[in-house]
Amino acid sequence: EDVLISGIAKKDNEVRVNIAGIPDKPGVASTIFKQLADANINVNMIVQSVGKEGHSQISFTVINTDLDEAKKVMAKLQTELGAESVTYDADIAIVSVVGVGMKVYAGIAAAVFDELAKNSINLEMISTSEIKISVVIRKADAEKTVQALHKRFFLQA
Amino acid sequence: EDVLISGIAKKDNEVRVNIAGIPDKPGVASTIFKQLADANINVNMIVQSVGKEGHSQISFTVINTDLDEAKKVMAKLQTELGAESVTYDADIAIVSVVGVGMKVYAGIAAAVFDELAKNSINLEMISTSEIKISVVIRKADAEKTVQALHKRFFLQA
Ligand SMILES: C[C@@H](O)[C@H](N)C(=O)O
Ligand SMILES: C[C@@H](O)[C@H](N)C(=O)O
Repeated sequence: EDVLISGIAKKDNEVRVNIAGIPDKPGVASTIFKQLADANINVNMIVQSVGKEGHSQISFTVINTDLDEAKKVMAKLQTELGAESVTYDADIAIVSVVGVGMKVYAGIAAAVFDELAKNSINLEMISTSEIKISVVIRKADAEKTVQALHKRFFLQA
Repeated sequence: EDVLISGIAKKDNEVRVNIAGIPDKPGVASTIFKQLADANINVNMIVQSVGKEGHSQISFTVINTDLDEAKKVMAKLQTELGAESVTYDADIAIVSVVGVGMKVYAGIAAAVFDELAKNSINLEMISTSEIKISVVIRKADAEKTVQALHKRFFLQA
């Protein structure tokens, strides 16, 4: 089948931000990301899963050098939105598997997750599209993860 | 700034699946996606946000023609993993904004979310990367969303 894994990338200079217990209604996400954009904070990997009982949470990452500024913005937002909590985690890495023609997509995601499971690595966040599978893991697991995935997909490490 | 929105796509033939209250430990995601892959079910837009108290949830979409088969697999998984629930929602659309050079990324996501908020459209799920912003919305809002985003980003509708 026509799958080509073109590369595996690792980012370990980003911090995961999570704002939880926010109202799941129009205008909330735009408020958050407009204020971050106004502060010139670039964000990566925005992830929001299905909400529950009218509330939701949104996770995203920022470059560690933007963390202080992000914290100021998020503190204001927590109050403005009545969010239950805002948490930060700098001890993460984002590992991404990039491919083309992933029509055997379900199999590729399964293989990526299987390789991590074999190595007892916990998947803390997942975000995928037809061309990219990204996972958030502990920073200490990043090197082992990249090596294992290179081996699994027969890539030069 | 060097941003190019290359297109806006809509998918309204997919069903959102969410498995909630699953243990947030290695091997859980791989179990789910291996069983789906074994049943030849292709999945799209896998989203998992940060877990809480040792549990998490994973959302993903399947083509509506795969729904019956997916439900069989998920029913087994719910028991196997002791999941709190598995839910399905066919009344969704996935709208994606694809771009290149999104180094003003934070601004693009903010603009997409702002446009939806202006139109009172709720963002039910979000998944982004540097080249693609995908949102899950009510199917009935899909056409209005695509038109609004085309207009906002000066694209031919
Ligand atoms: C939670 C947040 O995404 C909300 N649903 C919104 O549309 O803004
Ligand atoms: C929830 C699920 O992703 C789990 N953390 C795993 O690694 O399999």
